Amino acid sequence: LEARLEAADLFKKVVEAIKDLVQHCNFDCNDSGIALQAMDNSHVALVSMMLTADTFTPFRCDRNIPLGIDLTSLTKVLRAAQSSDILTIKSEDAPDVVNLVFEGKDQDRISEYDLKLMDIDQEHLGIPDTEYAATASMPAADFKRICSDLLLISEAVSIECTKEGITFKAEGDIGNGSVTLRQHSDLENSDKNVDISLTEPVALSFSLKYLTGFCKATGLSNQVRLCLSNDVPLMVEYALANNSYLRFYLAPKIGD
Amino acid sequence: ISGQGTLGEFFKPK
Repeated sequence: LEARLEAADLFKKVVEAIKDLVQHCNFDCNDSGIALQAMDNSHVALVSMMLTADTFTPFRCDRNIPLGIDLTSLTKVLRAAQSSDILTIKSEDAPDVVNLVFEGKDQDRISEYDLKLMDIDQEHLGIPDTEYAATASMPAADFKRICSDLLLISEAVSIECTKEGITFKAEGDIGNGSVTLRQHSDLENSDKNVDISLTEPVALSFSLKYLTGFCKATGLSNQVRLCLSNDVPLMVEYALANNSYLRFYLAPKIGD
Repeated sequence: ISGQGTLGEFFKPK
C-alpha cells in the first residue's frame, strides 16, 4: 500500500470524528481505496468510512490488506502531522506496522512514524441498500447546533420529517424544545440549503449522546444528510470529495 | 421512556 494525501487535514479530521465511538478497527485497503466499518461497543451505532482511491494522489494497493489500528495510538501519531502536511500511508504485504510520513509543504521537514498494527477479528456487517422514506440535507453546523442545544433539554430527540420541513423535538424535566428547519434553497450559497425529499412522513427517536458524537465530523463537510425510514437505523452522512464519505448509522429508540 | 434498540437486528454479519 502506498497512499498519498495532499493534506493530512482530511485524515486527521476523520480519525478525530470516529475515535470516541470506536477504539480498534481494521482499515481495509484494496485497489478501490481505504474503507473502515466498525460498531461501537454497545452495538447501537456503526461508522462506515470510505476514502476512495481518487482521494489519494497517487494511490497504489496491490492486494487486500486489513490494517488493524488502535485509534488512540493513531491519534497520537497524527498529532505530529500539521493539517497542511502531505501525508503518505505505506505498508508492506504482511505488515507488522503501518508507516506514516508527513512532509511540510516547503519540503524542509519530513517526519516518519511506524505505528504497530493489531490483529483485529472484526465481523463485517451487511448494510442493506435502503430506499429511505425521507432524506434531509442541511448545513452540518446547523445540525450540530440543534443536537447540542437539545442535549441540554433531554437525552433523546424525536426527529419528524414532513413535506414542510424537519423537526427535532426534545422533552425534558425542565421543559420542551423543538427546532424546525424548512426546506429552502439559498441562491448565493448552496451550503446553506435545506433540502428534503420524502415519500412518506417519518417520526423516530434517537439518543442525542450519539448524535452529538457524530457531529464531531462537522468540519469535514459543509452539509450533512440524514436518511430516515420508520423503524430502521438512521443514516447520517458527511459526503467528502471524490465520492469518499463518512457515514454513521444509529439504531432508533424503541417506543414503549 | 423508550428503550434503546441495537443494530444487530438490521445489519447481519456477511
